[in-house]
Amino acid sequence: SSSRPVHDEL
Amino acid sequence: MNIFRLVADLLHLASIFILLLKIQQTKSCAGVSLKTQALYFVVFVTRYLDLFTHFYSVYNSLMKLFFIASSAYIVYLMWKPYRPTYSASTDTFRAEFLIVGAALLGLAFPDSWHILDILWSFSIYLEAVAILPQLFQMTRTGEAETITSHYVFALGAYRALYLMNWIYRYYTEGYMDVIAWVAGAVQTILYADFFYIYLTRVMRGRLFSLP
Repeated sequence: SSSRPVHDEL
Repeated sequence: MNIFRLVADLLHLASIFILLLKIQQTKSCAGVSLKTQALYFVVFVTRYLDLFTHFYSVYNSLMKLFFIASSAYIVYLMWKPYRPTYSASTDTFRAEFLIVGAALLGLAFPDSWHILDILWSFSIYLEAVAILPQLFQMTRTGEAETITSHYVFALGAYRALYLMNWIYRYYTEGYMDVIAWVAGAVQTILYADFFYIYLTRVMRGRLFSLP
């Protein structure tokens, strides 16, 4: 699951 | 974090305070779409489930908690104490179509097949169109209280600044998020008519009224 995209925006 | 994104987030925050101020000052939620507000609550709850799985920053977590809590509070205010002032007869956009459409898009084009990413994608697609019941209501009634139009303008400006944030991030970080970009562009375009009327009328001290 470490390849999941990162969503750092609100 | 860059200036476009920071100002955008603060405008988003401001829009919520403007809406709460409108309800409190006029002691009425007339002209505010409960459907749009309920959709925003669904958007925030489905998008911010990563509060439990991923920590970005105190700023990020506090903003997420605020957006969930404030949207729940607004829905509560309109549903219970201010219910008698709610203009249900003009809030007639079929919001269920938006939910079904966003759900289908989320399943067809998810960011990944992880359940949290499907819900995230659903929330991005739903946010893009969540303002439609509000815009539809303003079109039906032909005008809106000035403070309500300030609320919609702050929301639209927040979206427009996110577009600039993405251009900036693309060139400075190589950041890409196609789902958010496409949905965000659609979302901003939906405000185009409103922006025009707001800038030509409300800014000159007149009511938001359709020409």
